[in-house]
Amino acid sequence: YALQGSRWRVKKLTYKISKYPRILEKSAVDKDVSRAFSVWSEYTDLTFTQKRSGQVHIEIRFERGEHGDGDPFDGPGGTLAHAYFPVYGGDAHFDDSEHWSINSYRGTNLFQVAAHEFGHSLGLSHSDVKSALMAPFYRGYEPNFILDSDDIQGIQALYGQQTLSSSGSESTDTKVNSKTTVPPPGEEDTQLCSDSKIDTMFDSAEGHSYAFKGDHYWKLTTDGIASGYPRLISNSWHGLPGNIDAAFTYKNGKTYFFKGSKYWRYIGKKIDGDYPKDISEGFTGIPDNIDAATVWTGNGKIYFYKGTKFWRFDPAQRPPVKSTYPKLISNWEGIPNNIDAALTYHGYTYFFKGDMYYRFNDRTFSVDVADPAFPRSTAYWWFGC
Amino acid sequence: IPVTALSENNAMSYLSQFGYLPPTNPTSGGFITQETMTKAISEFQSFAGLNVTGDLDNETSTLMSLPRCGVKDKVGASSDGRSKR
Repeated sequence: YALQGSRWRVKKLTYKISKYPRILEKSAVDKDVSRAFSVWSEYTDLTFTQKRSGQVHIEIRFERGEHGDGDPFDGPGGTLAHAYFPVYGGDAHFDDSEHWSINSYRGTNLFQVAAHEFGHSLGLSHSDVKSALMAPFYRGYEPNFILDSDDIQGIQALYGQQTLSSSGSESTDTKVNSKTTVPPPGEEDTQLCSDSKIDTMFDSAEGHSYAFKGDHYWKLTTDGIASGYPRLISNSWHGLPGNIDAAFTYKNGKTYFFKGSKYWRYIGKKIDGDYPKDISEGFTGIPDNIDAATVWTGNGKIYFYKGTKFWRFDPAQRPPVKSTYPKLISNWEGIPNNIDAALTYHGYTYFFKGDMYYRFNDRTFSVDVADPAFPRSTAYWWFGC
Repeated sequence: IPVTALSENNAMSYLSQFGYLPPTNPTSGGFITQETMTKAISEFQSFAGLNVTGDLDNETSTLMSLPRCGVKDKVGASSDGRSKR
């Protein structure tokens, strides 16, 4: 990656689309531009807020030919867009002669070009890494776009992941801090602290714990929520919808997500093939619309929970679910029916329901007796509220 | 020496636009030496990950014809960089 030499000194940036393209609906452009900014906010604690009027940090315009900055556009093909580095204002201009498209192999993908241009708006120059977003050449529509590690290193060299102390000035051409800083403990999360009922909770292969709720997700730390969260699920796990029913990471390092009658498989945050698939196809014997799922580290078997019942799934057996299943959750002393989420963590299985959670001891096959007693407040013990 | 071939003219314009050559001077007709042109092509090839031949070969011409971002690849070598309005 290459840094131009200037960066923003504030982390809360605003933008305005002053002139929309002719061929796309405004609401669709708003959405794609927002998604393009999220590419960068995903790896920093920068935030981008759209304004409709007034002064903003980054102004976005779709223009044709000469448009007042002495750098005229050249019609279809050739130059697609250009943007200004922070020290020059950060504005981004797009050639309105291009056939801009959204989620389509036809035309020029607005999201990818916008994400690239916003890289310039934030201080990144062109990279000589071919796979990087900041490489100068348009490489065609990529439905499963993922930011390259080169881009991540570049943006974090500029902004780290920590709140920068603001001097009040908005841009500077002073030397950048090239160190990537450790995120500070997250502040109390208003959304989770006011309503800590979650959709699912799981550990990634890298050892991070994530909580999903609606369209958002949070990364958990030992102190609560990591800074910079919540984030949009769809911005990190491309192709994955919100309101996920259940998730787990298997011993092969792959993470499985379940919703309704479908499931998705990811390696890290990259989709691992053609998904979604039917649960009945990949997990024969497991019902649709499950409540939660866990992998018991003791035997590597997968447990699915729905309503008053649970199923044990053993990928190594045929059939993978024995005829003796489902069984009643009430067999497990102290665990309620209709749970929201479950997670295997540090040798225990945790069950979440409403605002409370239960710690299940696999050796005694019952909820732990402890002080304070279970169920405990999820908000307090898991989310740092 | 004068660069007369159309493709070389286009290449010169391209290399100038993206920071590998000084901006074309309309009063001098855009004359540059072959050595300068070869060096600029080599720099572009190196940046783009192509074989560095210094020649305007097919691979290089093809890459130059791809849609791309209008921001210079090299800032400072041939201009003061992009200024705002």
